[in-house]
Order: sequence, then structure tokens, then C-alpha cells
Amino acid sequence: MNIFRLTGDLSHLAAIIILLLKIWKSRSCAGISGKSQILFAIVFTTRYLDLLSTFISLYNSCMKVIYIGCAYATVYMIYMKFRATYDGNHDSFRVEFLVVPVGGLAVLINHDFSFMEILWTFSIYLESVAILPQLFMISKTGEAETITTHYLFCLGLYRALYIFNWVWRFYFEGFFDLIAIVAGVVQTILYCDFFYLYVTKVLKGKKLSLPA
Amino acid sequence: PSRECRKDEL
Repeated sequence: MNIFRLTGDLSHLAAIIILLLKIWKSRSCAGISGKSQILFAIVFTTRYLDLLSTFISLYNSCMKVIYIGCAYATVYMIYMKFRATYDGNHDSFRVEFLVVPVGGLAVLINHDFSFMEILWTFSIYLESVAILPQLFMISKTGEAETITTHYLFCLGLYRALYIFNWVWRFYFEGFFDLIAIVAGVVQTILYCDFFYLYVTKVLKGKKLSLPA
Repeated sequence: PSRECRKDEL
């Protein structure tokens, strides 16, 4: 465990909780892509199946349970509890265009052709693109609530911190995992455009709105 | 060994 890992995990946790609180407090999931949230629930489910087979640490198990629990709670709030506020018309990204190629890639490029390993690889690839329906939704409506941008910023920051973590682990532990690194870099790149808007607009007190 | 190393990551 290094400082980048820890702050990365906490940033990820902050993002998840910000989103849950936003929906809960405003009693609305307007502007949130339910499809992205379903993809994240799939990501956590397929990656953390090892909860049932291997124990790593209390920290590890607790975080996994929290991530999975929050992911399903978010999906429940969007599609059940606050369904009336869900903006389905703008959430029109075709997720099969992500899930099918990502599934194929996980079967083709993995460390070991076993069930658990392919699921792990699938979750890594899927996570790197799971935010696309959300970004697509923002580009379609042309704006995002400030709280939604904080959520996205924390989520992007988590991935950027994980990259620093991998650099650290490569130097000090001689460890690297090419699949995780490539997927992590792709994921971070997807946020670059958003980071720019966040710094130039949201941090200066303006609402995030895109030019028409 | 890399597979064992990464198992502690979330």
C-alpha cells in the first residue's frame, strides 16, 4: 500500500458517495446516466468475485463490499426509487457497442484462459469505458450539474492516482500488470477533456455547459 | 508473481 493507492481508493469512494448523496438529497437522478451505473455494477461484480474465494485483508474486503453495495444502491435509486426523474431519453448510448467488443477482447487478450481470470480482465476493460454513456449524456444535453462534475472529477482522479501507484510499484516492487496499465491509461485519457472543462469552468464557479 | 501482486488492488 502506498499513498497513491490509498488516495486513489479514497477518491473512488468519495466519487461513489457523492453520487449517492446527490441523488438522495435532491430526490432526483436527473443528468445521471443509468447505463454507466449499470456498467459499474457489472464491473464490480465481475471483478470482486474473488471475495468468495480469497481473503487479502480486512481493508480490501470492506472496500469491495462497499463498492459493490453502493453500485447496486445507485442502480436501484435510478431505476426503481427515483425512476420518474431518470432522464432516459438523453441516456441513449448503445451499451452493447461497449460490452460485446470488451467481452471479445477479454477472451482474446488475458493473462490466463480461466473463468475467473477472464471475468477479471473483462471488468478491467469494461471499467475503462464504462463512463462513456455518462460523458455522452453530458455532451448531448450540453450541460451538467456542478455536483455531477465533482463526481466525475473524483472518478477521473482515482484513475490518474492509480497510474502513479503503478509507476511507484514498478520502481519499488518491480511489479506491473500490462492489462491494468493500458486500460487505466485509456480510462484516464477519456477524462482529459472533462478535466480541462472542470478546471477552466467549474473551479472558477461556473456551471459546466458546452458550446452548442 | 504479477497476478498475486495485483490481487490486493481494488
